[in-house]
Amino acid sequence: MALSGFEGFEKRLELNFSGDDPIFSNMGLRQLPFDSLQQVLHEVQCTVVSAVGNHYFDAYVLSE
Amino acid sequence: SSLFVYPTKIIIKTCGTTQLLKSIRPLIHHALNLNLTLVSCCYTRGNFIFPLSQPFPHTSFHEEVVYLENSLPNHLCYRKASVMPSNLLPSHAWHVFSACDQTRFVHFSSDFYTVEVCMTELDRNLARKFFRRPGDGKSGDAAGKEMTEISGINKINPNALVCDFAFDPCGYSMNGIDGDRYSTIHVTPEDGYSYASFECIGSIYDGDDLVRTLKRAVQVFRPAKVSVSTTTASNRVWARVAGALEPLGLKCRSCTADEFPALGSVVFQTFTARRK
Repeated sequence: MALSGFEGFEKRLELNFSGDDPIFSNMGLRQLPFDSLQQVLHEVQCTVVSAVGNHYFDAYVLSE
Repeated sequence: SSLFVYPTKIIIKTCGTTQLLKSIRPLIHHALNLNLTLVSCCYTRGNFIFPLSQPFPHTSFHEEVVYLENSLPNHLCYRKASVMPSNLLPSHAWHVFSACDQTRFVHFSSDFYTVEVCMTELDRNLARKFFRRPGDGKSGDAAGKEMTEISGINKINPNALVCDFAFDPCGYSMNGIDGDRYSTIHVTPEDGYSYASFECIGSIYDGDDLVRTLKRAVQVFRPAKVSVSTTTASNRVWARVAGALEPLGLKCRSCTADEFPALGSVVFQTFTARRK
């Protein structure tokens, strides 16, 4: 094994939420402004490099 | 690394020396502004290859659990942390933390499963496909698209819309989206610490889809060592994993199971190539 290199093994976090507000029931967290996501990712030390979405969810490829 | 945002669910998966757990507090804060309350949290990872390079709070699993405990609201009172060992591959232990509130604890059920695959010692010739040609003049998106095709990743789920990216000088990430289901692949191809991961979700009613998908994903890399974590509420999905990997010359060396709040059953299996 190399003494040092890029760490491939990922850390994975899943958070589930609930809400009673019908206005948010369709989009919920998908309404988070992109700036807010970037702010969160800044804490993690990542940035968005590519993105795609459909009717159900949004998917982002991140740096690192 | 990848981020998936559903209306009431967020999944973040990051590699390298990222500080993933630092996302918890700001995510809870932003969700509250949308009148959304956290009901469950799950954190998983394998064994780091370079643990001494990890920054706080990822310096040890104990440190991570302390950080998680302190970051989560008190109403997520059902909590469990466990390291699931692999007797034969101590380098592939599986670390799991989960927490949920009372509602989720009592009423949790799901027809979906999550499969997380970690592969090391990739076939060198296949790993080479994830290196960019010096001076290729391509964007990360264009180079990523090329890697998706030449590696065969595009054939794992032909129905999926793929979002891919190639890093410079090497490395690759993709997200696949197919209806409400995601899949994701990350590759670190450098010899000596080569690594690839595959993750997908599926329904327990999908029949042999998991077997087909796993076979195709693992064939892209032909790794010498594989670990598979299967999470389901109430189904023996894990039993299908060996059926997918053993025809590829991988033999199951260990199998560990445990129960977690808001997750159900987590089964952790390790495989090594018969040629080794």
